[in-house]
Amino acid sequence: VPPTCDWRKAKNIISSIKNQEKCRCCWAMAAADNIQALWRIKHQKFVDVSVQELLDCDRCGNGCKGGFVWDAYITVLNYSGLASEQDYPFQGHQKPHRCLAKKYKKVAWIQDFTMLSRNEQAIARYLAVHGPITVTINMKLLKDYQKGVIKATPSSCDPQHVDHSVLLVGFGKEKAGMQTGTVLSHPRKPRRSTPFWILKNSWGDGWGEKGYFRLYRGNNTCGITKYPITALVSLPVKKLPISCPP
Amino acid sequence: DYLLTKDAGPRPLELKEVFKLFQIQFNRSYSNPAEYTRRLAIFAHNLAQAQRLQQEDLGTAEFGETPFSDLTEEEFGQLYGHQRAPERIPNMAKKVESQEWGES
Repeated sequence: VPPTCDWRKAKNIISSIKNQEKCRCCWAMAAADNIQALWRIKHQKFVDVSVQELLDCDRCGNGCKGGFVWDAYITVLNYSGLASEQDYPFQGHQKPHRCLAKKYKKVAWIQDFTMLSRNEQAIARYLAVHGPITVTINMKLLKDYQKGVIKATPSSCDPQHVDHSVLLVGFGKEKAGMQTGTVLSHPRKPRRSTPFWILKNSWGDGWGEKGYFRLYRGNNTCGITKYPITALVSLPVKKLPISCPP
Repeated sequence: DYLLTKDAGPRPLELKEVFKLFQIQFNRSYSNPAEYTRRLAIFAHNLAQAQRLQQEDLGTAEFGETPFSDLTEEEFGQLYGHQRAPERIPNMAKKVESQEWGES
């Protein structure tokens, strides 16, 4: 496992931050971002895939009322791929629309999807070699989050109560003493370097660290290892054309 | 009132200035004085909660005003949380036939 990995630094792999507004579709946005990033890595093609197709064609038909990333992947398999965002744009309306997937040419597709082992080292290795994956976490501490690395305990952030899906795009280590003065003076704050995950949220770029946030890596903070799920795109190649920038 | 006196970290006067800046920054307006007062109380409560999270956090995170600072926990959960993921993933209803790799 490399010491750091940040897919945001690779050109044209991670798309801009989405904003789900009043539509509870974090699961669809995370899955679409996952497929999009893998397609760009494996096929070296810049695609922008439709979130709305995942909402309208989901087998549960819940649209903006919530869902799960695994249902999004099943939709992509059932409809043999995803239309482009341009053809089938995100509406964010509350009630699901009739599924229009069959109307549009597919710009990306997947062969399958898989769940990784609940081990943060293994997840980091997979992320660095294959690309970004989706994770589902307890979002309780995100409402008031501004920046920095959140390190929680099971009592402050129940790892069993996961209710928000996001895209895992990298990991790193924050050197000790990089915190602002106020934080250092606090007895509970870490004196050693802090390993962290980098996660892409879908609440707009006015939230968090320009739409991203960081969680402590190594103690299953907020249940990050509960559902590490990713699409499988194209043939497993021996050597990836590019690997994760350090 | 209780919330304002109990939770308002900054003096009520400052709190209102902070809230005014919040409304400008995140383009918030409220339909009537009662709603304004209610949102101000929620805002004060959330700022106090952010301070508590700051104390409790074991990492380097900083908490404070965000675009959601005038929402209650319930409103935030209704807006942003998807239905709770089940304790275990439901078994897949249908097995995908193996397809030739690389095909659409």
